[in-house]
Amino acid sequence: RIPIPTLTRFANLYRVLQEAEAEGVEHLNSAQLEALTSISASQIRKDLSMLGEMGRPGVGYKVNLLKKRIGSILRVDRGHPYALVGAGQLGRAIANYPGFEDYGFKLKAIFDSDREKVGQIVQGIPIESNEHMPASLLQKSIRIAVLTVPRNAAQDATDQLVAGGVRWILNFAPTHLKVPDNCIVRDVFLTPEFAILGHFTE
Amino acid sequence: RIPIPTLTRFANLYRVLQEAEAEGVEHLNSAQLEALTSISASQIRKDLSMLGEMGRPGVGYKVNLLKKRIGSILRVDRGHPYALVGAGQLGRAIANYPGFEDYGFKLKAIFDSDREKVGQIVQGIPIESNEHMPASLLQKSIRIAVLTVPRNAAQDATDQLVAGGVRWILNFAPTHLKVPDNCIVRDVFLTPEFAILGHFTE
Ligand SMILES: NC(=O)c1ccc[n+]([C@@H]2O[C@H](COP(=O)([O-])OP(=O)(O)OC[C@H]3O[C@@H](n4cnc5c(N)ncnc54)[C@H](O)[C@@H]3O)[C@@H](O)[C@H]2O)c1
Ligand SMILES: NC(=O)c1ccc[n+]([C@@H]2O[C@H](COP(=O)([O-])OP(=O)(O)OC[C@H]3O[C@@H](n4cnc5c(N)ncnc54)[C@H](O)[C@@H]3O)[C@@H](O)[C@H]2O)c1
Repeated sequence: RIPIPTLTRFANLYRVLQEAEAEGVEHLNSAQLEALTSISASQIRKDLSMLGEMGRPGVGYKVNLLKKRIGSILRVDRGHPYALVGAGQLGRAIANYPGFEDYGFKLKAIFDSDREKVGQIVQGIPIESNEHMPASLLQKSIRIAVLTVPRNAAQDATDQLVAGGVRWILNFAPTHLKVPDNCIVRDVFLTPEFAILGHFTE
Repeated sequence: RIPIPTLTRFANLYRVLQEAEAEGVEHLNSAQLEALTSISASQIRKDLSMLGEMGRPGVGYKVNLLKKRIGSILRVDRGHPYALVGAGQLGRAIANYPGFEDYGFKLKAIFDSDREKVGQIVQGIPIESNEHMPASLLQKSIRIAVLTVPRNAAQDATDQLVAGGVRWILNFAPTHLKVPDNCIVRDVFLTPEFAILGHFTE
């Protein structure tokens, strides 16, 4: 198992390698990678040597090979079908964002509790009522969900997701979710990012 | 200076204390705080003792006092006027989200390069053209910006922000921004969160 902080660094390296490959760059050394990611060059060398990738002195790492190598760790080649729960402001921004497909994520179902939203089409996918969520998730074999419902609806929606076979949840609602041990929740809280900035503004 | 990881924990504690105060809870001990934030109880005790907050044995910490104490560190009582650059999917979700005001953040200006968006009103604020950005920022004395423009427009928009006197940038565009030393950029990358989940889905 690769620790989560290392995976986060790999995900950022992958983004930079993708960009470099698109621009026709063939090699990048750890100092250049540091300038592009703000991960220290020594940390990058350490992480990559863990993969057996040493780079050539004076030349650096081969961009397309390194990208493939990290991509396979992140399993970008696999399709990761996911469900979106809560088709509000943030949910729609995520549904309409093409960037997640670069990592293999493909939106397959959208759920909302608002009668008026049910039946609307987003990215070619009809919004379903949250009442049928467990059955629909099981039928589509969806194991990953992105949760963008209000805080007070989050635990209830999570219980439905778990009942529907979901095992990985990306949670944007500012609350701590209780899930069974075989379930991984990743909290993505945006508000603390603002709060930190507030501290610095003398 | 309080280190950023500690500030992040304080921001999460603040959210939980706000919720507890709204529900009429008077005391919380470190074990209860751990269950609500997934920060370890020992880390919470360590962080709070740094503030001189020890809690009473068998009773815990007084919720409203602790909230005030952490709120003053995060300077939530100060108004933090900010500008939003890029009124697209994510930008509008952020502009329309009431949660940031709890930390003192108040949207004061919105900029976009799309002629069709200029003049539209979001949260009572007219979208201005990015062409007048530096002058408008200086006139409104705005020092904080949230950047939600596409990756390839991000560095250029950042240079305009710095020219307009902005010193703190919350960056959502997946790229590393170059800024002068007196400027703080906080990257909020959402894509790596998906990538990490991808690794776990066996
Ligand atoms: N918008 C932001 O920038 C932002 C920032 C930080 C945190 N968040 C968090 O992200 C979440 C979504 O925020 P938003 O701004 O998109 O809110 P929103 O109100 O625009 O959208 C929430 C959606 O969830 C739906 N919903 C409510 N209960 C549901 C349930 N049980 N099952 C399915 N759908 C349900 C609503 O009908 C609505 O469409 C919230 O928890 C919010 O605190 C948002
Ligand atoms: N939507 C998401 O869920 C999501 C997820 C991860 C990352 N991001 C990143 O967040 C940023 C915004 O994403 P989005 O989905 O809102 O994109 P979007 O295309 O919907 O919005 C971008 C907005 O920026 C404006 N713009 C372009 N150049 C500008 C400039 N120089 N000055 C001012 N405005 C300018 C455009 O007119 C548009 O309104 C992107 O960098 C994207 O990679 C978004």
